[in-house]
Amino acid sequence: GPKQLAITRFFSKV
Amino acid sequence: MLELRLVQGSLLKKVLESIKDLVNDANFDCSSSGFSLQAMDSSHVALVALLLRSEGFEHYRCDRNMSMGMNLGNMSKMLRCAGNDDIITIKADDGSDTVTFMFESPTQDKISDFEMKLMDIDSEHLGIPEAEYQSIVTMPSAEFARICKDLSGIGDTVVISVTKEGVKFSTRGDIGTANIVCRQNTTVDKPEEATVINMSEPVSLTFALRYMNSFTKATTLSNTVTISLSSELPVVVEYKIAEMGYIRFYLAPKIEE
Repeated sequence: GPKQLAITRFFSKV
Repeated sequence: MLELRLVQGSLLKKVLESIKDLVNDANFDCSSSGFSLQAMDSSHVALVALLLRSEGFEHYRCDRNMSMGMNLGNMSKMLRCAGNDDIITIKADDGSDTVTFMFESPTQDKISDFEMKLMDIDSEHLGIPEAEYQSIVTMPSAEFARICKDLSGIGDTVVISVTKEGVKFSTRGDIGTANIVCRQNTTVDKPEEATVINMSEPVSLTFALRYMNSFTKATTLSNTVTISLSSELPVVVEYKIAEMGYIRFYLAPKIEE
């Protein structure tokens, strides 16, 4: 099945 | 010193019920502008952002910015003790390791206070960039909840596709496939019953239904939900909280390997 991406791939730590 | 008095206490009860299964522990941040929270689920796949603006509280005092770490399960246990019509006041002293929730019945004949221990939470705060979304769908929140629930009986993932024809929710599983198309429908009696599609580019993305279903616990907060999609970004599922702010759920997509 499709692979779940992590939210941290899109939003970086501030 | 922090003292926030929310006349419509049921809003806070509903907020907790909608996020407590997604996030275990979170920091509530309090500043002069409002009471907010940002937290990821334990798998770091979804993120919830809550804002309750200070103007929405009957009384709002926050002398200095405070971050209060709370276990949402425990907070929910306490808020469940408030009646739906109760006024809820959140109180904390500077440097205190506890927070107090005070509940007042509308007739002032029952006043309760619950003191909860705070916790140190080392959470990452993520920067959410402003984005132009390719497709933005606003629809009745109950309809969206129904679709997510129905599809999760058939498959584990939902493909959300927006074209000028409408928004399509599709799934596939061992027993077969399902497609639900909602077309733009603005000729309804009440604006909250409308389905409105603002599309600059068609988009199609795949998401885990388990998370979508969890987000729909916020359905009681708003008659409508807004789903914002772009091909390179997490989906945003937003429920407006009447006159006060919002709860936004961000979910990273699934991609074919």
